[in-house]
Parts: sequence; structure tokens; C-alpha cells
Amino acid sequence: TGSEHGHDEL
Amino acid sequence: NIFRVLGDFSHLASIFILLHKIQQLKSCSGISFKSQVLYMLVYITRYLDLPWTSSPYNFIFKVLFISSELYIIYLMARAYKPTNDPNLDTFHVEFLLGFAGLLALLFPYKYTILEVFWAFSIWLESVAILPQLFMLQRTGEAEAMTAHYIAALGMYRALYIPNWIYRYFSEPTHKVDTIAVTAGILQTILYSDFFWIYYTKVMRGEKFKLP
Repeated sequence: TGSEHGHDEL
Repeated sequence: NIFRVLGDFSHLASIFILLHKIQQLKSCSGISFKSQVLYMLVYITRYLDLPWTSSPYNFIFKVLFISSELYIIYLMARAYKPTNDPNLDTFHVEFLLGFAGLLALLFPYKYTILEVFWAFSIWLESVAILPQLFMLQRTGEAEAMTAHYIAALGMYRALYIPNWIYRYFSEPTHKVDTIAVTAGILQTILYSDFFWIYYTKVMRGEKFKLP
């Protein structure tokens, strides 16, 4: 996603 | 994990309950248009990463949430507009937008467009139910389907809390998504009073009526 945090939830 | 999946399906169920209520009763009375617009804003700002979503599970849910919310807004603003009473929907949403905007600008994980909008969407979602709860307080009662809708929607974020606890222990990185967890707890607390009345009244077959 371009985010190092990685938003893998909805 | 099971909490995450139950949470997401509870979220999806809430939308089906709402659509069912509007179409079955041919009315959107008791539903806050302002809350629905806030949810639309939540989905748009959170799912800006839609084209880069790698997981098919997340991709499908994102598309479902955005499209169903658009359809709900269409039903409320066009098809069933006369049944929508703006005089009952008087919560000042600028406070909620200000709250979410301020927190997103002050504490994002990173100062990038995607991250600031993501944080905004998380904080906004945590309070987006307030116009709906405010409207409920003004009318003092709700149709069963409206109560089921709010309960399913509230359950979704509540179920994310055990999901985060499970993930903390089961994943080697032990990461805590502080923004999502703090906002998720706040969101669930805002529903607590509603949950109590839902549990003591609706689940025992009574009408949802405020004391």
C-alpha cells in the first residue's frame, strides 16, 4: 500500500 | 482469525439489515443521513489504497462497503427522500470532522497523503455513529430493524478488539496499531449504552425504547 505500517485490516 | 472474520461479516450484515429495512418498509425513517454520509467519507478516505490492495479478501470487502454505502445514500437522498426527516438529524458533524481532522494531522504514522487520510478515516469512523445515536435519543425509540442495524455495526468494531489481542500474541512482531486500537476502543465505548438497552429490551423481544 506504500505504507510501511501495512494496513491489512478493513 | 475468527474474531476478525466475525467482525467483518457483522459489518457486512449490518449493511444488509439496513438495506432490507429501507426496502421492506419503503422508508429510511429513523436512519441518520449524516451518519451515512460520514461512513461514505470513512470508506473513501480509508480505501484510497484500493488499487494496491493485495489481499482478495480485503479488496472484495472494500468494494462492497464503498458500493453499498453509495447505494444507501442514493436510496436516502433520492428514492426514499420523503421518508427522511432532516429535522430529527441535527447533530453538528463539523465537530466530528474537526476531531478526526485534528488527530489525523497531529499523530499520523507518517506524513503522507495515504497515512493522514487513513488516520482521519479511523478517527472519523470511531465517532460517525453519533448523529445516529443522537437521532435515536431524540425519537426515543427505534424500529427493530434499525436497532439490529446499529447493534451489528457496533459489534463489528467490538469484535476487532479480541482480534487485535489475538494478533498481538500470535504474530512474531507483536505490533500494536495504536491508532486503530485507541479509536476502536473509543468506538465500542460510544455504543455501550446502546448495547445495554439492545440487550435488555430487543433481545428479550421488546421494542427498542429509551427509559
